[in-house]
Amino acid sequence: TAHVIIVGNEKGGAGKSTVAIHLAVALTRMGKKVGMVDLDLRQGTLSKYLNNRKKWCEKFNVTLPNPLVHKIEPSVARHLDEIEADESARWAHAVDTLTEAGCDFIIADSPGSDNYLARTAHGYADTIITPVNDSFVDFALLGEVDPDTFEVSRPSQYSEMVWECRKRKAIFQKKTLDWVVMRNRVAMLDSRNKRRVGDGLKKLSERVGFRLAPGFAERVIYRELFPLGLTLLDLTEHGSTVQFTMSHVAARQELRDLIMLLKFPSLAG
Amino acid sequence: TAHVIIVGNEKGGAGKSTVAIHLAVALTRMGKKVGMVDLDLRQGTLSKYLNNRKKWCEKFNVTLPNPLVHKIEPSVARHLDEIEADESARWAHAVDTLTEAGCDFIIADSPGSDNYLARTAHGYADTIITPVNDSFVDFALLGEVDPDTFEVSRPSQYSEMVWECRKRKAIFQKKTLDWVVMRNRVAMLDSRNKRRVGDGLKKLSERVGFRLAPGFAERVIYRELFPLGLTLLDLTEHGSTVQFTMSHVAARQELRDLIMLLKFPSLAG
Ligand SMILES: Nc1ncnc2c1ncn2[C@@H]1O[C@H](COP(=O)(O)OP(=O)(O)OP(=O)(O)O)[C@@H](O)[C@H]1O
Ligand SMILES: Nc1ncnc2c1ncn2[C@@H]1O[C@H](COP(=O)(O)OP(=O)(O)OP(=O)(O)O)[C@@H](O)[C@H]1O
Ligand SMILES: [Mg+2]
Ligand SMILES: [Mg+2]
Repeated sequence: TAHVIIVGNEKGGAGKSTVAIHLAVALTRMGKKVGMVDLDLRQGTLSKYLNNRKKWCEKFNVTLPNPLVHKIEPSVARHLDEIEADESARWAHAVDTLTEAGCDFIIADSPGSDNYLARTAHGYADTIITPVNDSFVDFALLGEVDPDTFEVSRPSQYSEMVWECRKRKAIFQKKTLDWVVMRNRVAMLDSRNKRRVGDGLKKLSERVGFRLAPGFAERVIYRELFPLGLTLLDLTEHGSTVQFTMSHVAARQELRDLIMLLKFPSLAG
Repeated sequence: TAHVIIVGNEKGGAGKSTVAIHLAVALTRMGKKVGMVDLDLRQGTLSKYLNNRKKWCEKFNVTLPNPLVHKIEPSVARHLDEIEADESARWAHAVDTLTEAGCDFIIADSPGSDNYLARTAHGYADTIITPVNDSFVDFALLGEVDPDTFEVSRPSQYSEMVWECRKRKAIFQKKTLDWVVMRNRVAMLDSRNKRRVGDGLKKLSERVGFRLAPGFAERVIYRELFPLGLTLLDLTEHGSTVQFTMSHVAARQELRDLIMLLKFPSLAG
């Protein structure tokens, strides 16, 4: 069976689509067969990224390692019961199709909002990866903090949603759910805010049970290649003109460190 | 009647809530009566920000300039026709209530997704302010670019939505809609990506008819005060311990420049 990875955070702009595409390209380049599902039916950042990649390959007549994509069509029903039935069925069909196609991994990119399709997908996750900005605005979706002590007072809505998924997975599937949280777009400079968010995440990780990954710094290389559909891992290919820089080398290390921390069973040994 | 400002961008994490709170506090401190509506019913960043502010004031027994908030309850209906009817009515009621309360401005913070409530509110706008990250991932919601020339090929979904609002406003209300786009979280360092996004925004502004505002840099001061419910404009008040820095002074100027560009009728003279 395929290992299902949901890149999720109901907070907008945390970096879900960015993490999803980089993880997918990395795993594909490691020889894994990767299936992908874009759950952000309206915005479709992931779909656009992969479409740009396809056009790049056609234009330069090159072959790049590509994940296998399964498109989910939005429901056109008008009653939530029907819409939810459609979405459940289409998600299940996506997972079945990609599994039958021999995928080692299925990576689903969630939207930056809480909706039924995203929750349904979270329920299937073996691994949930949650990027989060270095900010208490983002942190607030995971946990509440005391404004004086910056102690974590309690988990909030997204943590509760993941907790619910974990409980159901344990009861109905007798399986565990690995939840990994990673800071994204971290500034190079230290600041009191950075230290406080870091401390908050450490304390919250113990309370709600996620593992804390090293994360990605704010680096233009993570976003500037979107129109070409490329990632930093593709930059040894023909047709790319972006120079290797220190930031690029550091980004490669960040991505490698993330994958090592994820400890996927099929990557062991 | 109140001047309705929608802070909108269906792209997640563009900085809508951040711009909304800073604009609201700035206008309130200029002596204007400001009403606010949080349209992000699930995430509620703006509501949390204002709630933190209220707790801060209670704790230190101080009075801070505060906008007047009108809360919208989510619909519990299960059919889209009923949900949309509820949302239309509750939005209209919010505008009426805040207008009758004597508000000069009503600022509504939109969610980072395209939904009926956000679209309905956009239809009432006198001014739409759209923050956007310095990134073609964000740009993609406004317009498509050619990956070679970085020329703008055509407007995309969010531009089309605003264009639709503008048309209807002209036909049904015989009024104009001012659309202002501003880059947010702009890096201090120059880069080819920064120049390309800047050029793309200039060209797109002429094509789809928005005015381009100077925008905000990436500054910790814009986010570190969220747990206290304060903004940089409040930092001369009792109880705050954040030091004034060059970044703080520069942020004040950015906010001032934005307001000057907005040229609200009631601020003229
Ligand atoms: N590590 C990074 N360094 C630089 N830019 C980044 C990084 N991660 C994300 N970005 C940029 O930040 C913005 C938000 O990222 P992204 O779109 O991946 O987030 P998201 O969580 O998928 O958002 P949404 O909630 O809208 O789906 C984009 O403009 C993206 O290019
Ligand atoms: N100019 C800025 N400098 C530093 N941090 C910023 C700036 N603007 C926004 N942020 C941070 O970026 C993140 C996204 O900002 P914000 O939540 O305001 O965006 P949004 O468009 O309201 O997102 P959503 O789509 O989820 O509603 C937050 O962590 C916020 O604190
Ligand atoms: Mg996304
Ligand atoms: Mg917001």
